[in-house]
Amino acid sequence: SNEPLYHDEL
Amino acid sequence: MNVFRLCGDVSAFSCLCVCLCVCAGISGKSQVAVCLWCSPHGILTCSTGFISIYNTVMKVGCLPGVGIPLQFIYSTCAFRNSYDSGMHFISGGSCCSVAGLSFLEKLTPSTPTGGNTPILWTFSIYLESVTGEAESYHQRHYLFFLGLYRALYLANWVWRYHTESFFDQIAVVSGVVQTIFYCDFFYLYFTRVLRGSGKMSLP
Repeated sequence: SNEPLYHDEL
Repeated sequence: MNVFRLCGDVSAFSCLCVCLCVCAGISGKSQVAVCLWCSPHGILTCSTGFISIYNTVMKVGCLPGVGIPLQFIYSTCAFRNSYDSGMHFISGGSCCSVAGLSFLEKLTPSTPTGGNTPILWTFSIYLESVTGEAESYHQRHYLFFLGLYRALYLANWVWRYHTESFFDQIAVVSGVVQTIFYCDFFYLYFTRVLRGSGKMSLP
């Protein structure tokens, strides 16, 4: 599955 | 990983560096709000599952970056100014709770990985949308880097949508809201600071 967008956030 | 996310992260760290060097003009309460969002987010991300070395290093690196300025601010009474309306935080926090519970995709407190957005994540994302308003962040370069960070993250999400066909409505909507909040600061930055017409202040 794709990594969730909110994991990108610092 | 793509160039937009990398530049966005560099911008965020530039912002933290500015804050570490000179924290005058930044509201203590606003910085507390940033810590309230940033710390749980970083800790949750790192503790609920390993994503990548880059991700872990960046998030752990952020923690002292938001905590140390707070220490500076509250050890020096002179900087503890502006944004005294506690009601903003109470009402903002309530709205975030409602938004977080209303628009989440999956009713679980937290989750390691996966496409769903659980309660804590949703709450923290909406919380940043409100506290990121930064009405009291008078420091122009700090604001500029913050705004740049948000804008680059929008590009990051567009990029990921096109390359991975992956889209998270909650994250994108709240990200757009945050970026809109920074637009007026961007405008002031370019019209006044870069043209050298003096001190920046909100309209």
